[in-house]
Amino acid sequence: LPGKFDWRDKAVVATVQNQEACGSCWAFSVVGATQSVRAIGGWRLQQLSVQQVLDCSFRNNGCSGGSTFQALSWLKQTGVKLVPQSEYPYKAKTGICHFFPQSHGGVAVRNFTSHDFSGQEEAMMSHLVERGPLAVIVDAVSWQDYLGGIIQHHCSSKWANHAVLVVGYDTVGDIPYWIVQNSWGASWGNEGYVYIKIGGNLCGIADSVAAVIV
Amino acid sequence: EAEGEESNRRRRLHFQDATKRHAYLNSFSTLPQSAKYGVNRFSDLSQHEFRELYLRASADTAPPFSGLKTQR
Repeated sequence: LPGKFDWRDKAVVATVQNQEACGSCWAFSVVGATQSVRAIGGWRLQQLSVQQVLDCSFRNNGCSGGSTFQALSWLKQTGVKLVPQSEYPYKAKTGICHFFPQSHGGVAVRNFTSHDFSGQEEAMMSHLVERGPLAVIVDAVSWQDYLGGIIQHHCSSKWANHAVLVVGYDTVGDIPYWIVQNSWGASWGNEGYVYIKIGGNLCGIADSVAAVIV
Repeated sequence: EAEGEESNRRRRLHFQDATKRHAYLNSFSTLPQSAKYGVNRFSDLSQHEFRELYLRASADTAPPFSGLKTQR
């Protein structure tokens, strides 16, 4: 494994988004992984519609919350194609699901994997390199006060409550860390990213890790 | 107007609580690369409000990663 790996260097990670006052992190995480994996496959990086997942993934609760696993299961089972964000823009509130004909262009999730990597963060690094950015669920209670730097303390793994996208890692310096894209805007943290120490399953980053196949 | 004043009072209290939290959290940040905690746009929210607004994901139990698959 390389000592440092960042999918942003390959220009397959979209810019940081802002979920605003809507509990839609789970949709941002799933859509972020899908559009990156698509770009890794050689297609142009395109922002896909978070609002479509928010409105249409019926097993979830829109802005009131949801699960990445349920969203990915829905995408896989229904074969719904995610349309570009420009065609179904984000509104930060749950709306009525807009249907598109199968002939309409979009990106379908063919399959996905979901694993617990706790105690195996090195294998998770390998997974990231092989499969693309990973949708994970973390305990982000302490992130309310985060300004930047590498989180090494005060981040329990007991209560999963926030979905984010792991886009890289860096093990070159004194403290190895994960590079994680959040959806609270670019003014939060390190230009919208949070760094989490690798090892010890900090924030529960390795507990629920999903990789998308398109 | 009274409601506005009450809201402002609450926000100030949340902000004061946040300042105390920052001091505690930063006391563990001993290295230059360590995380820093401080005032941001969430500082006037109570921890409960923050959770209710932003921490709305749930996780389904995932099977442990079993490493490389072996082929017969």
